[in-house]
Amino acid sequence: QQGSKMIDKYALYVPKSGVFPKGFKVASTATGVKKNGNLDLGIIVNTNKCHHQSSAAAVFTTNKFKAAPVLVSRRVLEETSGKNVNAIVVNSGCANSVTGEVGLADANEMVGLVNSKLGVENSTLVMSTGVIGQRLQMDKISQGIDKIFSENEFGSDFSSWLNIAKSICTTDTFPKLISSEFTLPNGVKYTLTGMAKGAGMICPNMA
Amino acid sequence: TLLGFIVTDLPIESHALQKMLRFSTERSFNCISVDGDMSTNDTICMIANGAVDTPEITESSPYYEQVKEQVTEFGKRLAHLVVRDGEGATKFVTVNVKNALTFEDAKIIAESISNSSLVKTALYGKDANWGRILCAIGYAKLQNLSSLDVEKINVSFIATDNSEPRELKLVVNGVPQLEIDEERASEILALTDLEVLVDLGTGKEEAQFWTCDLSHEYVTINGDYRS
Repeated sequence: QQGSKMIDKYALYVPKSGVFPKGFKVASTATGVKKNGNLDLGIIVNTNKCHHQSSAAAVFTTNKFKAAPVLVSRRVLEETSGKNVNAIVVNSGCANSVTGEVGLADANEMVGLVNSKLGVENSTLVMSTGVIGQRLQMDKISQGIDKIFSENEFGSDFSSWLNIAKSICTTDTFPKLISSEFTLPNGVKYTLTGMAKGAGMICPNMA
Repeated sequence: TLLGFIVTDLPIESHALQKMLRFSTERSFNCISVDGDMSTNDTICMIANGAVDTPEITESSPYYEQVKEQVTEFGKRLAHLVVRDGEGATKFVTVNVKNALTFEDAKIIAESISNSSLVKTALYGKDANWGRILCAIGYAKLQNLSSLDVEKINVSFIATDNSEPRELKLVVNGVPQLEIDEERASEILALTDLEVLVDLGTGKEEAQFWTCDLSHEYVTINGDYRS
């Protein structure tokens, strides 16, 4: 038997431009957690200070063994009721899962570092993806977060968004980034931008 | 692992945002399967920063339903990309179960078909193996069997390229079509995008699940992920 011919998924599914929501900036860097030196840390921040405060929501795995970042992000949302959450920090290459109390401490440290840079407590959600059962290399992650903020590597252009989409990939063959502009009946335009990663271990049932 | 985030410049009240994201996820990210495995890290989060100057969207807002539908369709587009990138996948498969007694039954059956390794390998091999589809329906973890009637079930492949005939019937009212047009089946199964249609004929509810085929490459990729 022969499978279908291999298709160039990157060319087919990765956009070459996009429209992005006002007030968000993104950054990514290679910390060295990924052995191949690819981008492996991304941060998205809300810089909007006018009109309304931000709201956040999330759905999480229903797997009994929830990874440390899942527990930490859920706590942040519970404590804030989803109000005034302004950042997400994501690393790839290590899932920080089944890592016990040290894993929880590491996930808390990640959000604490970003919170301190933003100057607001309980303002950051965290996600991790990669190998299960290994401890995060927090020295590399911390340096990466420091570098992103100290060198102000944030941007809001297309390549910045594409790079953060790449930074969350593991076995993905292409980054998943989409954006759309919509118009409300009152004529106001708004934007949705989304990114995802995933290629295997995929049958989510999130709640 | 599935990770994703959606950001918008609309102002959306946090409770309304959570409800909207949950609705969207139930119809998008929770309806995909590459390999049937659930991660310890799956997370989708959404931030609405309110940078657009318009009244905040709440559950009672006149625009709530519209935004909820737009977020749901957006979630589906993102979820579909994950399936298209399924490790080693060569096909994107929509499993459409309609006319079930309940939405839950339709979704459970669609998920059962989507998670069947034998259905997925048959799709990879372009084999119109309706027996494996019926088998996966038969062992679906339903609460009861009221959505299933062996004399009413229909199973078809649907062409996704607008070619005719669009529908290739494999099982009609529970009767296998033994003289399937194998040439047409091969044409449909050679497409990158496929649709499997299951009409249960016992109700009016429907659900969709999105999956991919299972190829040799999946084993190659996952045989040494940790080491």
